[in-house]
Amino acid sequence: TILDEGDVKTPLEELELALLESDTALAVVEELIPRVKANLIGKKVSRREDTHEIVTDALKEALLEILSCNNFDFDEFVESSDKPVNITFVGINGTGKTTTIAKIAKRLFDAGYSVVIASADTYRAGATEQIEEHASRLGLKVIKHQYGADPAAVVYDAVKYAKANHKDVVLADTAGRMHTSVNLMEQLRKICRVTKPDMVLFVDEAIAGNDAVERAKRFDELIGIDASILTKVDMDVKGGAAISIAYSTSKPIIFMGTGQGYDDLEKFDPKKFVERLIG
Amino acid sequence: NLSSALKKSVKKIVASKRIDKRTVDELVKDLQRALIQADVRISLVKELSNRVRERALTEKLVLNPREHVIKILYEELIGILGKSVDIPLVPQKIMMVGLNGSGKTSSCAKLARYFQKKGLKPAVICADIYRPAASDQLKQLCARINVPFFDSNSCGQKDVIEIVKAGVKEFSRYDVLIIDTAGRHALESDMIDEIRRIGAEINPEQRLLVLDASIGQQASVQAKAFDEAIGITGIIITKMDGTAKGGGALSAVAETDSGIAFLGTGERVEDFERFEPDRFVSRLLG
Ligand SMILES: Nc1nc2c(ncn2[C@@H]2O[C@H](COP(=O)(O)OP(=O)(O)OP(=O)(O)O)[C@@H](O)[C@H]2O)c(=O)[nH]1
Ligand SMILES: Nc1nc2c(ncn2[C@@H]2O[C@H](COP(=O)(O)OP(=O)(O)OP(=O)(O)O)[C@@H](O)[C@H]2O)c(=O)[nH]1
Ligand SMILES: [Mg+2]
Ligand SMILES: [Mg+2]
Repeated sequence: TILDEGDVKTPLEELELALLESDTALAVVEELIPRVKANLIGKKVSRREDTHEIVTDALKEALLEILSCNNFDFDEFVESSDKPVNITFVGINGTGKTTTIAKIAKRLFDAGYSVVIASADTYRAGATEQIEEHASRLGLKVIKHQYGADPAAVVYDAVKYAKANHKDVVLADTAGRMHTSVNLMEQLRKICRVTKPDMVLFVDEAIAGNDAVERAKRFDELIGIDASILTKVDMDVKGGAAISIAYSTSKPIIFMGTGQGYDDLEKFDPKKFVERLIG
Repeated sequence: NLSSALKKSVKKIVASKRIDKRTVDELVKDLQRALIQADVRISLVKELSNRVRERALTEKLVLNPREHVIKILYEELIGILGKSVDIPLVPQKIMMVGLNGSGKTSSCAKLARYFQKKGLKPAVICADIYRPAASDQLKQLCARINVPFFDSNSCGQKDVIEIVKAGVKEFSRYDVLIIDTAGRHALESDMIDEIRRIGAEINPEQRLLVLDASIGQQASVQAKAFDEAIGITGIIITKMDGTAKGGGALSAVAETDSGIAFLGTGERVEDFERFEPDRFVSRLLG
């Protein structure tokens, strides 16, 4: 039997609703669902009863495609890069950048790499103290300047220090900022222009709704990101923001933050994620 | 004369005009998209759509169809949000709670400055013993605006309840005591119980939920957990200087049966405004 519009309409509507309720942005859903629909219409199926399963599989396939876009292995990247590797973390205020750096630092350290942290959030109250506390717990060196100093200079110094002392990785923490702030986005552009990071990681939270599209898009347009990290996945969220971010940037999600402890970091698994989302 | 009689009869026809169902459905569909993009809870979007559709079909059409439907939705949204929550300018204890990174600590300083400008004597207690350098952050913010600060170091206590008790005692001659708590979420039962215990110990007159404007479909679930723990009396929506429309606020208001008191509109201590329903709804509908 051949699938027609009537066959797929209801299953697609149910899946569309499931995606929206899981925090997948409307803009993404509105582009995705018609595409899946177009691919299904005219498809041969052996039994009409299988339609719901076939539609779900088609959507899973489309989601996997989005999540696999420009995918790469973080560990392989670090392994094969010239040292020191400069990994810079960027994103909106409060999304979990500083905490994520601590987690990644521990992960790299456990894997045998030497890590230096650049405290390049020279703006927010208590920012340097916060990352210094994390570093001291992990036994790692922090390069910092005084409050209000040029963030680019901090990263630059950290890379210089890493080169001189044969350190493998520099993790650069930057201040949270709104994509709507012309000055702060320009400052971030300058930091990246001057320090030429090997990898720019965009950190955003799973709990965010439709705005996840706009902010990821703007950061990618203005700064250029290599991948994203989705935090606060433990907050009982389905994590549809991962789809929103991957879709709007065409860059992969590489890690998920699943709590506030150093071990609460998981390598992102697109297949597992899609199963959890609409399994 | 004929001309004025014609005018009268045309007016009568227009006045008795009802909008047709097909037009309403199309317009409601557009508004649904706007509401979903503004992060309004899907179930609430459906509810609102039904109410708007019903009212649009039965109410007299005095504007053009599009304005007619938008005006009805606007009224429904204002109805949900209610008036701005007015925090009285009296001696009181204010407890700040919310999800991780939502802006509680920043808002404590902003709120302290608000009361200071109104002539009251605020003081701040840091009850976040978990986040690295939480005290440093809040201490620095308070120092900038000359507001007294109290934390575990001030009393040598390690227990959250003991710190808050000591702080309340220390600041007995201050008007407004603002208590900052650690970020937490609905699934952390021991942390939810902690704020219940703090609330039971000091009986704060105000218990404010600090919510990020960009929160998605989780808003009602999270607001419910906080409300069940301590009873939320007001909401602060932060990061309104971004592009998020704050639709989650509707659910939070509905779940907590309270209202929005303030908006955070930036990182500086002065980026703090009283909530105004009309402006908020206009911005939400774009
Ligand atoms: N539950 C949970 N909380 C998290 C996670 N990641 C970070 N947090 C918490 O989120 C809050 C903010 O984390 P930060 O690391 O300070 O965020 P940030 O992006 O550096 O913030 P700014 O520098 O102020 O922009 C803290 O309370 C963290 O403990 C996560 O995966 N799960
Ligand atoms: N742009 C902008 N940033 C804000 C606003 N309110 C708070 N922030 C920023 O958001 C980030 C998190 O704020 P905090 O006050 O540390 O949040 P918190 O709720 O205390 O975080 P935890 O204690 O970790 O749960 C910081 O970078 C703040 O400067 C706001 O209205 N606009
Ligand atoms: Mg930070
Ligand atoms: Mg805080």
